Amino acid sequence: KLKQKSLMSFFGKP
Amino acid sequence: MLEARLAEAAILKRLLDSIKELVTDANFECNEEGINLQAMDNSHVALVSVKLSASGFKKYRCDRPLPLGVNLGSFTKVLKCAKDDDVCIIKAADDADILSLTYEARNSDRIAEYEMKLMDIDADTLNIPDTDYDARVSMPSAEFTRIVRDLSQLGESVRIEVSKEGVRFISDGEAANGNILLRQTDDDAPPEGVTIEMNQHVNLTFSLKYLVNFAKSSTLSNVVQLMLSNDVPLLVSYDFNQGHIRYYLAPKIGD
Repeated sequence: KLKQKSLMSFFGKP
Repeated sequence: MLEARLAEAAILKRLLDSIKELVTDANFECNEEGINLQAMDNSHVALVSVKLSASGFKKYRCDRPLPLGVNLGSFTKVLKCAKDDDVCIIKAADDADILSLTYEARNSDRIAEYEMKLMDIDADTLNIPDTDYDARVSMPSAEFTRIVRDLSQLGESVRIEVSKEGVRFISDGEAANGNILLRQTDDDAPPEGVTIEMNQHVNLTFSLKYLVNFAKSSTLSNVVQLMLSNDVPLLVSYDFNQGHIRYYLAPKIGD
């Protein structure tokens, strides 16, 4: 089963 | 203050059509180099990034960085009042809460003026790292639109696989499945052909509803580039004369 990741887990806040 | 004169309103109209269903409100960040927008959708799965270069305008002036907070639904409505080939002038004073838009008809003396309320938007911006992608696929944007629309009939997700064979789009729905293979076209370069550069085999799964949304940008460019690396967000990029629109989409990953 695949889970949708959030972009926040790849891109950090500046 | 900002004063920007765009040769054709069509570019802005198409840009807004490309982002209005993904994002409700966004800041258009204006500075002397041009206008940029970065916004995430509500679920934080997709991000859109727009760049309009100052050189893409017939006239462009922006004295100091100016964020223009806009409701994209309202902006779309105001832009619908412009004809595609109208000259479009946008103006905002420093600290203003109004954006003024003027549409000058190409072949008549008609001048239409509109004003739109601006808003304060407290949006998160993300740092997007420079990435060396494992695979780059360039293809006609109409082909990409067709693939994601076709496969979205079958299921919610698409698996994109880049291998020596080419790029394969695979949908495995509950009642039906399908896959489309595009091979590199040796005799045809973009915009008509498909080019595939690959350092490493790539296999990723994405939600189709976002890709269908991104594909609306095919009105801005005949070519789309997909950049992929395993376990990182997909980059979907459309370049046009005045700038670009780029979308990032987080993958679906097994637990």
